[in-house]
Amino acid sequence: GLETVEHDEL
Amino acid sequence: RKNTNKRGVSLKTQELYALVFATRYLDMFTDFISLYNTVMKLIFLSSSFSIVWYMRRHKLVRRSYDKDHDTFRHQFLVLPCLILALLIHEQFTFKEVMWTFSIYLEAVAILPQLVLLQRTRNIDNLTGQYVFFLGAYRSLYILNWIYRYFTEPHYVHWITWISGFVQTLLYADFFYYYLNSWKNNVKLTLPA
Repeated sequence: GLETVEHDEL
Repeated sequence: RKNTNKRGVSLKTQELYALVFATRYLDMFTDFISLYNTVMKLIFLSSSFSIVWYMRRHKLVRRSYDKDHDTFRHQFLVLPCLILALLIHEQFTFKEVMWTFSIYLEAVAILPQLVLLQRTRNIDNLTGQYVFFLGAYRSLYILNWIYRYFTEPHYVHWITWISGFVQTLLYADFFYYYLNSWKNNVKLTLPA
């Protein structure tokens, strides 16, 4: 599946 | 709480910020990044919603809030950002489109506040400082993006970078007038 986009900034 | 004349603060901008954080932190309980990240998300959500609640509910503040001048219509900002998020995003999932919407919306959320400042002739210090530090916080992100771009492989986030850059540009002229008023020690007034 699509890799989940990780957002590590606020 | 002391100076109850919330004249300078735009409720519209506060509501847009609450919407930005509500749509951006949907993954707060599913993707754990760090304790700092989770704590700050809770602080951003609680502070933005409590400001909106306070300005709407608190009788003292509500009376002095300048609703005749704070007339910027949200939908002129919310709808284009929503449409843009549906067109340009990194992944077409609900969470990702909501996250992208929040990134676009944050870039323009300050507009009602800047318009209100232009309309209220005398900008009190607290409001001027508040807007200044909001902008300064955002510009620090740009330094962070530059650092991460040069230190982390494959660190590329065009959506975040362009939105953040546009947002900082919106503050640029405010910074110019704010720093001038500070340097010449005169009252901050923005050109109409």
